[in-house]
Amino acid sequence: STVVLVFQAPLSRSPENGESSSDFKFLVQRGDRVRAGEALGR
Amino acid sequence: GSSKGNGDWFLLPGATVATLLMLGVLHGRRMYEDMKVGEAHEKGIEFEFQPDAKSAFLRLLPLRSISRCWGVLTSVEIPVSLRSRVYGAWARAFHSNLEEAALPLEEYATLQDFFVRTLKEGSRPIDPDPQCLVSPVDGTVLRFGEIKGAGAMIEQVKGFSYSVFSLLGATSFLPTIAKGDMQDESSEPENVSGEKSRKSWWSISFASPKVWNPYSSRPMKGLFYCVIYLKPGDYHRVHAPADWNILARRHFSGRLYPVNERATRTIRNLYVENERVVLEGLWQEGFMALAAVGATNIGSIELSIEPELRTNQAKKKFLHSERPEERLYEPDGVGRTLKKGDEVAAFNMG
Repeated sequence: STVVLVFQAPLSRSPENGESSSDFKFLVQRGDRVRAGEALGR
Repeated sequence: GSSKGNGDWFLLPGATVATLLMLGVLHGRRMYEDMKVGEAHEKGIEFEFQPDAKSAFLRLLPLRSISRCWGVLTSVEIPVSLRSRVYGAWARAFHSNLEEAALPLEEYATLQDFFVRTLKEGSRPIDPDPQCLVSPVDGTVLRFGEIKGAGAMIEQVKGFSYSVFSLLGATSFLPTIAKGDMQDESSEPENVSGEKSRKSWWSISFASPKVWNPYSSRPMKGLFYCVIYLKPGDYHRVHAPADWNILARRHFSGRLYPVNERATRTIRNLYVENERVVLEGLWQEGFMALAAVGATNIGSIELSIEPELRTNQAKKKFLHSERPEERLYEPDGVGRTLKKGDEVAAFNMG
């Protein structure tokens, strides 16, 4: 089975080019084993 | 007659040996394929989306009937004397951690009871940082990132993406929040009820490149996703990733394709086609939805917040409606309130 999580989170802007450098940071990598309750992102 | 009878004595053992041989070859081939995929991943090589004959063949199989038969089989009571051996064999085959099971193995009457076992107190500490989102399940992170672009697409594998709107359903709050932010800059969040409250004053823009309004007083919002795959041996209960108000539940009966690594590479729109339960609501930063997607062997999704929901039901031939069955949770606009780490659902076999 599979779980897909979709959520809003803060974005900040780097004023010079308006490109989004998001506030929200994932703390995992693809292929990582995770356990319920562990931080996914901050 | 007797000579003919004597000639047949070897048929049954012969057929059994041939079947076991065939299963052994198939399993060996599968292990070889998995090894090749593992080696490729280690080298950073990523296979592209590539439909094949097997995925086309899967479309012809009665997957739901197979799943329901598997459910009947796994709900057969196992004699107490055999339970620890059966569950021990399962744990060795699928790398389950038996030490964490909340009960002694003899207490699990069926394989289904064992599969949906709870864990000993303290086995899954919840990260206390109020700024962090936690994993809702045990599993392997397949993909994650920010959802950009007007189509709001999520990559299934390299070379194929699916729409988040198709995954969550056409009646998802998602478009409302997006529209709300585009049209009405001043909307303040009332209590979360009614159409206006669906508009969040956090804005997510699918338009890209993002236009930054330096005079905007409101913090900008992005939309993010994370896809986690649960192996058969993993702990299969689902927990709240944050403090979360669940306002709506959508159940898509769909199909029950396998969702292993090979299926993600060969079946188009896998998570949009499969049976799934979508829970949607709000967390401290705005919109949050979780899609629990079933599979052939794990076709049932049980909700702690709505125990009466039944999934993986025998398909009524004439009722092939693709529309999801939806429920809005009371009280209106507040829904079901969960703390981070609260149990919200569980996958089960069959």
